[in-house]
Amino acid sequence: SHGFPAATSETQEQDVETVQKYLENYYNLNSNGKKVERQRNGGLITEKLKQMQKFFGLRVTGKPDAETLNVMKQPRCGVPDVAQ
Amino acid sequence: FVLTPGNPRWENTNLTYRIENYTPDLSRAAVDQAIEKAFQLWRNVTPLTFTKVSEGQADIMISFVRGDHRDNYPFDGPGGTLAHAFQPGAGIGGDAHFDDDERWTTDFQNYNLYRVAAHEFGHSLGLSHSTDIGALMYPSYIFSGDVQLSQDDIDGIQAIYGPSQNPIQPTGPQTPEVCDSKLTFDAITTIRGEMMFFKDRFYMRTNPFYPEVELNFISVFWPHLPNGLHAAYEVADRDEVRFFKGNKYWAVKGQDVLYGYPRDIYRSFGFPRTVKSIDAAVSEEDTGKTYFFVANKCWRYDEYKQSMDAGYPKMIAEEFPGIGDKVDAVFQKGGFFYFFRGTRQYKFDPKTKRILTLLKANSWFNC
Repeated sequence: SHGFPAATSETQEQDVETVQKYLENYYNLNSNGKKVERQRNGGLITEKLKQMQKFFGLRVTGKPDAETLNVMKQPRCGVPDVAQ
Repeated sequence: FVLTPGNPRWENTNLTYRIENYTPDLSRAAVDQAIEKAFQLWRNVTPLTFTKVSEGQADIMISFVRGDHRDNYPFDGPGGTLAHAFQPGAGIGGDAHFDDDERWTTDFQNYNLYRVAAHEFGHSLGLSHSTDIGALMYPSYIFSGDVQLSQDDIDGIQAIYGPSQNPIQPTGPQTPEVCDSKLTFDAITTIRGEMMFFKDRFYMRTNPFYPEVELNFISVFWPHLPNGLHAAYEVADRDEVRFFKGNKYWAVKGQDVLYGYPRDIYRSFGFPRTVKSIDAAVSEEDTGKTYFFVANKCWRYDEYKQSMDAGYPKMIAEEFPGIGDKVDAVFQKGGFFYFFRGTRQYKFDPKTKRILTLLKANSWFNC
């Protein structure tokens, strides 16, 4: 949830780390340490992001937008959201 | 709800648990109690029983650990991952680990052990994460003041173990569906150019940046507000929103609850003691007149003089013809009043005292 008024939907790309870790921990992204932006198969990241956005009822954009990052920064359970 | 793939479950429904070690953040008794209450939630709705043992191997081993604790799922320091648990099975199956780099509490402060334990034990029993934000099995940590199984959690665990032997089947709260045509509201207010709709423990929020409706717990913004609000209105030129429940009200500025609340409506607004609660309220920005709706009557309060106007209460049917004789919620936008009664919404022009449009209550949610 955003404060009042809600943050704009502009995306701050510097949270690449957050995205990488979150998708590895909870959406079975296997990237053996390669950084997201250097991922050859950027399509895999997009797919995993869409999976996460769908799970949380967010707009399914495949992009790490502000509301997606907002959810990723929330403390949570360590059990993945998708079957291992 | 989601059952863990492969549908793992405990065949023996009389389970044991053991707390292997304790966090330094709480007394042993507080940890024991939080864990016991968390199991109690699941016991109340299933045939399962949980017995605490102090030594040897229990079905569900509970421990406080940090960092890499050799289960292939290292914790990550403060924040982030709070805890995890393993699906039913032998050995590590069913076990629950709590990150001791977190601060564990028994109140609103992060993180409430009872709330997290109740979630983790759902995994220990065979549940995966739910997409229902009102469910205990939702992945992100949200503490709304009370810890209870939602209907989604109950449906999930009973899909695995069947109902409890309790003659009266316990039920849980349902999370509102924004596009449910039967959706009704407890209260609605504008807030800093946006609109917030309240129902039970939840708010629904529309704002210009996101077409989607944001739905979350009221406690995310105002932890100490009660659930099931009765009325709410904004005094825009004071950047203040007032929330009413029973004969009490709270004032907030953004996310900050102002000091010295709740106050009572009698002393602050001059209501007679016969008024036990407010159904709805709205303040007209350009006149500073606030209308309070109670049963079939309405009062008018002058925000500048800070007193009730003479000649009130009046019958709602006289002051606002056509909207019926009771109001669930109301807000003002663009000079019009939007009255809500059940699943109906009336767009009303206070200048001409006429209804302009009849709408569905959830027409603002772009369903």
